[in-house]
Amino acid sequence: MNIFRLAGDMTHLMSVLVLLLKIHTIKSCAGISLKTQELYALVFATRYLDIFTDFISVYNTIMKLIFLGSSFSIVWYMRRHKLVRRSYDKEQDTFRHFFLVLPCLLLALVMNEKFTFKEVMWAFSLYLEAVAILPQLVLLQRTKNIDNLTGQYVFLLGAYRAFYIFNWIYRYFTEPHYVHWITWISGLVQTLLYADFFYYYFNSWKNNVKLHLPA
Amino acid sequence: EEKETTHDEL
Repeated sequence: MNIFRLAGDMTHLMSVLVLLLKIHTIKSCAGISLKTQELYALVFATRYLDIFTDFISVYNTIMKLIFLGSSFSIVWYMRRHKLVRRSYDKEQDTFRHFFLVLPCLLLALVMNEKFTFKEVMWAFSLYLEAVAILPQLVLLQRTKNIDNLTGQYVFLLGAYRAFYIFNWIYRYFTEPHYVHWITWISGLVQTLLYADFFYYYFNSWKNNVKLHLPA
Repeated sequence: EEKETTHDEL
């Protein structure tokens, strides 16, 4: 474990907590894409298949349970909770996430570290995580008013993967044979997808104006 | 036999 990875995990945890806080306290999910939340639930479900078979550490297991629990409960809130679901913007959140899942699955079948169920699912979860934010970014472009919590949520979500890139660089130089091209490339693509959001987020923060993304 | 890679990252 290195400081970059810990910072990445904590940032990722904060992004989930910010979202849960928003949904649980103000009982609203305005501006949040259910499609992205469902994709994240699928990412964690396919990535943590080994949660009960391969024990890495207490930290690893607890974090996996938190990410699984929070992502599924957010989907539950947005689908089932009578108050929260009312604030869900169904008309605007129209990204057909099936068109993200299928290519990721096909790519995982072709490009994986080992053609076993677990490894294909691992590769699938990495490719899917890289593109899972797209429905959310599309929704942000459409709904002009981005409230602070949603902006912070997306920002933290992007920052966590950026920290992970530093973690991979660090591990590459400090651990022999630490080479995971699939993880590195999908992590890089994922972070690049946030690039323009970061640009507008920093500008709005610097000029102290409300965050809005150009059409 | 080739060791199964355990992915230790979240």
